[in-house]
Amino acid sequence: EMKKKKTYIIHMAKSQMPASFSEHQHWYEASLTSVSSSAEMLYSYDTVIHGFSARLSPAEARALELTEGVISVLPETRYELH
Amino acid sequence: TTRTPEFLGLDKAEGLVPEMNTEGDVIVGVLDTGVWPERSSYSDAGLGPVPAGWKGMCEQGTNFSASACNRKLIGARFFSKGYEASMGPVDESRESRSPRDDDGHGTHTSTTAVGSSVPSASLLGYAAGNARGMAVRARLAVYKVCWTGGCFSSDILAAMDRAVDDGCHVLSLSLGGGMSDYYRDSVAIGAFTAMEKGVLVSCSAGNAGPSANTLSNVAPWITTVGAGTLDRDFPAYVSLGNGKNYSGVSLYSGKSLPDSPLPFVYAGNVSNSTNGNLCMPGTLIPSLVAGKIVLCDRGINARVQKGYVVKTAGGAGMVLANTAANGEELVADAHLLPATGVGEKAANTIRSYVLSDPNPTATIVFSGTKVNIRPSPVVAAFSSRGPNSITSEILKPDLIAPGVNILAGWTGAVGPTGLAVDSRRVEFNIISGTSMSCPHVSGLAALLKGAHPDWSPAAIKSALMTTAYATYSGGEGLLDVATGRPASPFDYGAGHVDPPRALDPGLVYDITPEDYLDFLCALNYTSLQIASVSKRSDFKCSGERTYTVSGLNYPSFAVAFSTASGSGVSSSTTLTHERTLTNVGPAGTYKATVVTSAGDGGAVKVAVDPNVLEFKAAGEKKSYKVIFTSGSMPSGSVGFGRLEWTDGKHVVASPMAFSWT
Repeated sequence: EMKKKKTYIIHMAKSQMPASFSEHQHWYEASLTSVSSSAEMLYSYDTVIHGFSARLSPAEARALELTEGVISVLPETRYELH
Repeated sequence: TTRTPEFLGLDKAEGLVPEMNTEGDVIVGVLDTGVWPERSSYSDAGLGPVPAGWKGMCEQGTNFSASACNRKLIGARFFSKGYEASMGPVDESRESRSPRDDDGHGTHTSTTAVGSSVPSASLLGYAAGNARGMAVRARLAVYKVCWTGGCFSSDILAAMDRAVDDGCHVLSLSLGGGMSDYYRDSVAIGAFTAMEKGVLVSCSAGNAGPSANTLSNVAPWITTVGAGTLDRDFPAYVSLGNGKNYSGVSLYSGKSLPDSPLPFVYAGNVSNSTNGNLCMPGTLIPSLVAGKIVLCDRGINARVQKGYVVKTAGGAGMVLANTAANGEELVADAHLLPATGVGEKAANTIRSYVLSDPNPTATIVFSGTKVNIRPSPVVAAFSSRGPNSITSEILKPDLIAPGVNILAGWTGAVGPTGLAVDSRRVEFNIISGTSMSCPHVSGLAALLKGAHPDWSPAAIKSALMTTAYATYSGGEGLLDVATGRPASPFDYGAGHVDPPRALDPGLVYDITPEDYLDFLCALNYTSLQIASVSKRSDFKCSGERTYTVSGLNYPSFAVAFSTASGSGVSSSTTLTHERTLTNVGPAGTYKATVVTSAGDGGAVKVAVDPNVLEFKAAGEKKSYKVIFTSGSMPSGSVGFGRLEWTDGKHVVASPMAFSWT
């Protein structure tokens, strides 16, 4: 399970950040660690998307999808030069 | 680039740009393989200070110093976390963990878009001329997101996030990732917010042509660019022992072949390998190849690698044969030995000769660079084609631009073939793809943004589309390399970009972010899907409204008539689309004309109501309806037409594609 970690893009509903958090970044980190103690956040995004990217196992990705404030958890895709 | 500025009439265009032009303040962000900052194309001579408010920066990294930037190259960043998380650490022996371009693609696209003027540019003497980008006074910011193993969406999103934050006005992405729905496509998602913040996103349409339904980057808020040819060629013809000559193209620049013809062999006959005809590494038998010219078939390995395989086997030269997959598409390569590429028809005739003649001989005659080639432009065979498989009622590609045999800046890390064995180093290189046509439009968008700073991304895209041309000066339709016959709006969208006219389009079809949200409602997107794309987690489609895809104020029309279920034949149907035009020129009275002829277009009656629009002031908006009435047609029929509004000076043209499903 752990070996099958992949990168996911997690879209968050910024306006649903719980009052207990002052920074979206902290809320994102807490959401991530709530499903995985070892997950590594790659980037957090705040302009063209609201959310972050992280390495997750499929089970962790599914669990995150059910977490409050998560809009979608999309597997990373690979693009090619044209 | 050389030749493209003349071909596009940029010298004329610059005369059209108002003096108050702010092109120098327009910043183009290029997401690609990075930049080779030492190139003359990044000279900042004559440029004023870096535009105020710019937040980008020059990131230090391997082989890249923070001082590499200047007033032309005002930003350079790299993003590799996503790539490294999936592929392991960047192999620093092969590529630089920095904005440095070790590949060449990013230097080529960024200099095409906004490169400074460089006199006497050429590739080993080919395509010589003054090289310049589309918007020579625009600034450049480079965001390296593509590495040897590909371009990963988490890196692309991080770069788009940064580029919009830094203050780019145009983003250029010559990359694609298949065809997924907008809410799953990171480029489409990033481009939505970029559009909301007034940033135009221009993307390559893909190189999967000439098959249909092969487009990438088809979101309506993206400018999707296909590729066409220039009026320039690099002829190198094959002269056979039977006295016949066959035209080909080549950028070979070394020692010529001897005047007398050489023995000519077919690769498939001088190999022990089953696919020996493809000239793949280790498949040719040196004793049977030495000193001869070898006919190799295209496929699987790179064209230039085939030449190297022949060279290492002792071959004197290569004739590279197109197959059905490439048809008559002739893409020139800087081969490492005397070589030329020929179209499918010539290839088949040459192959018959070499297989039937008892003593086949040949030579190759190189003729350098020729211009004023006609017909041009022609739609490139490789250019991906519609219909739009994500949303059939949005016509894509939007337009085409030069993408075949384009000269532009190149890396100093690899030679013009990109092969490791190629020890040559060149400042400019000639390559082909919709990767090359996209930055042409990105740079032209910057030119328009400089001339009209208040135009939205949709208005700029509309201006580029409604002024594009779909016929040659004699009135015949643009041809398609793949068929040799006239192409269609599924191949070229609105047509070929025409910068001088785009700078003064008369009227534009503008679209607001809210209009795009209505479009997503028309697609029956869920709230979560809309939130993914638009970042509006509280947006809800209204239960009281009727949303239609055709309601999007798009500068082109794709009309889908549905047949009665199962009957295979459509009943007579009437569909109505509404559009709104905004006057961006002087007061004027515009009259509508419609031509429906191509394909089954004649089966559609088109009425425009009203068909006269009078504009009294700039900024004024007027709406009209187009009523399409189709007779009964077999399912699978396709037809085309064109709607034009004109005030006698401006022509505001929209292609119409009809399909019966």
